[in-house]
Amino acid sequence: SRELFVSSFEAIRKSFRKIFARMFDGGRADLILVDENDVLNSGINIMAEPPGKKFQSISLLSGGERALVAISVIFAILHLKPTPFVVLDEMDAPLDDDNIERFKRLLLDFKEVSQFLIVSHSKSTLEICDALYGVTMEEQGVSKVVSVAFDEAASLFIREEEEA
Amino acid sequence: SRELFVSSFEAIRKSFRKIFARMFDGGRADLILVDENDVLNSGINIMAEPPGKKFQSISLLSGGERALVAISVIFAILHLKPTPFVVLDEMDAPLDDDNIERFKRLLLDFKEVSQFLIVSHSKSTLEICDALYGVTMEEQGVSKVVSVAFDEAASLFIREEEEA
Amino acid sequence: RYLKTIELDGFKSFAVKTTLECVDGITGIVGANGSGKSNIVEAIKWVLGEQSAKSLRGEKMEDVIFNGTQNRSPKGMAEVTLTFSNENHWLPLDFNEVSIGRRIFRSGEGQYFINKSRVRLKDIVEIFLDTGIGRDSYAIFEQGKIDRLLSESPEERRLLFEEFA
Amino acid sequence: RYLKTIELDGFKSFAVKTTLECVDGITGIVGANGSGKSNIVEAIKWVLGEQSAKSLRGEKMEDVIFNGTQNRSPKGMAEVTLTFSNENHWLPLDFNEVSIGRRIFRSGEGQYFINKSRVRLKDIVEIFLDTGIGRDSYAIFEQGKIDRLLSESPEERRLLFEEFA
Ligand SMILES: Nc1ncnc2c1ncn2[C@@H]1O[C@H](COP(=O)(O)OP(=O)(O)OP(=O)(O)O)[C@@H](O)[C@H]1O
Ligand SMILES: Nc1ncnc2c1ncn2[C@@H]1O[C@H](COP(=O)(O)OP(=O)(O)OP(=O)(O)O)[C@@H](O)[C@H]1O
Ligand SMILES: [Mg+2]
Ligand SMILES: [Mg+2]
Repeated sequence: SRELFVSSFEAIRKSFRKIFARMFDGGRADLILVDENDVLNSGINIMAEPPGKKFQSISLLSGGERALVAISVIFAILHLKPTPFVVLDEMDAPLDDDNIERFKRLLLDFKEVSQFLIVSHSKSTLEICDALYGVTMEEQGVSKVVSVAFDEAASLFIREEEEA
Repeated sequence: SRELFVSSFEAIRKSFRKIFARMFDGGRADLILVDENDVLNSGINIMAEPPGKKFQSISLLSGGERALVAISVIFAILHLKPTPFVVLDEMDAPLDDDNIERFKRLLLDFKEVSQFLIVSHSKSTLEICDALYGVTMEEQGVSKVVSVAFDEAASLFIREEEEA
Repeated sequence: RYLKTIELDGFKSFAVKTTLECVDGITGIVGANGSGKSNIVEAIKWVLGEQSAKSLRGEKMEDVIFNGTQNRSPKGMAEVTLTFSNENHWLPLDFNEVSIGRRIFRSGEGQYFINKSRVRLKDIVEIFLDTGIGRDSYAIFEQGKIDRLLSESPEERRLLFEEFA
Repeated sequence: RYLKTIELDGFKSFAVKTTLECVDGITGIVGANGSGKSNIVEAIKWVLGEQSAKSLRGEKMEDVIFNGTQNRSPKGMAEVTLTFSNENHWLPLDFNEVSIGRRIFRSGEGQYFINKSRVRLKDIVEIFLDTGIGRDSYAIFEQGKIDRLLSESPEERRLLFEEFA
């Protein structure tokens, strides 16, 4: 129904603006209905303006900025409708060190509500994991999983390099 | 003409197979004409089989494996037709530490022939640069470039974090 | 803690039966390129009912069955099982622990299981309705999804929001 | 060394005239997300004759002109100049040093320059023919190009090879 969509849409707009401002340490963002008069069918556009910059199409944003916008959208929905568990595959790949710290703080907040399973190449991100699993192919083409301690994860890469 | 295309195609196939084997430390790869009987119009497919694995469509390869295949294609062409300079924007982003080392060695070989301009977030990759420039937005939304020394580049990120 | 274990057997590069125990909080997965990390993420999508082979990087669903290496022959079946703790009854079933399983054979034939009893796909879909989990969930973010989320048309994005709203 | 300097003035986030001196070997560019690194790569594509605004992440070519911040007003023009050493005559011009320049104005009107003399786009394209450089060069690898290279159709890939062969 119209009212149901409008109230959910308003809620997620609010949530998205808040998380965006947190991930960008400022700036403005919004979700815009393409056609205000046709709420039941209208498409949805994303508007994003990093702090100090002037709004242009999100296509002009950098690789890392786009990742932060995507993170803000997903976590805005999770904030309103948490799921029992969340799976993130290299969501932090385009982020610089600074933004990875912001992403980590976001995960630390959200983990109170949902269980997280994250894949990452970033040693910094892996620092906040409560458990770490290393996936290896000791036998070529065959995956196996080993439980690793944090400092072990770093050497996991070294060990594979020596075998290679 | 047919002969010209066929000889260039054969040359690049050879170059691609060689560089692939180097980037994957083994394995097999090839460039395949979709239609052997219509050489002048046939499309070209990429076949790639990492060591020990059994060939499947390249869509099933991992993010990092796909990056290595792309690197092998580009450098195979550069090997046959070097350009005065080469610009690479975060070509190493999906690579793990091990593969970044292979990528670095490739750059060190190719830099004898061409000048390289590379954008990277990887401190490891940046170690082999002969000069480093840091791009910053001291004034929000306005880029400026500063020349940095290697240890300075690491602190460049720290300094921005403190300002943020 | 909701998700207790993930078991993969014959799913993509997991030729040998493998079990991952998830912890409360954040479970991290690391490993070299091509080692199998994203395959684990896809196993979760798959067992929850994913019907599109393309979204699992394959052309047909049988592509998820371990297809052999230079030293091992292909397997005839792929199986994934997720075991959940259901003590707070977040899943509408009268069990304290719920296992969701799925199998696929070379013939393309597939099977679904809840606590080892054979069920239909619609039963799986039904129990996850209203949990936010299920195929195409916003809670499962695949490698490379950033571009898809941002470059889809306003109309496609609408569909995503309707699913959530 | 072939490429000596890159000058950007009013191009995307480079509101203030900026010069980068390239060295022999490998020049590295680092910086935070959104700081302007890819903008430099696009400036190089652009001055070599790129005609597609979309391939520069914009909708129309004027999108490359600095469009202002909260504290600065937009500029009326974007200009990029690449200066090359031509001592070994790799460029078919009788100069030891060659500067390639391009400007665009808000009206959409554009200008091209070789050593400060006004030329047409075709003159720029002509001097880079056979060098491997030029628009859509395999030697300029943009952020995100991996997927484009691997997911294009066999026919599109053919076009890339023909250009090289
Ligand atoms: N049906 C299958 N049988 C055997 N191996 C398979 C099958 N499907 C995929 N693979 C292999 O799994 C590997 C991909 O694994 P995956 O995508 O999980 O890697 P990853 O650990 O996520 O790597 P990255 O860090 O590069 O993203 C590929 O090398 C592919 O050959
Ligand atoms: N015409 C313009 N005027 C002003 N700023 C612009 C213009 N076009 C793009 N920008 C800004 O440039 C920034 C993008 O810069 P760029 O893509 O070079 O970042 P980057 O350093 O490559 O970052 P990343 O590491 O995330 O890839 C965006 O924030 C965008 O707002
Ligand atoms: Mg992966
Ligand atoms: Mg960039």
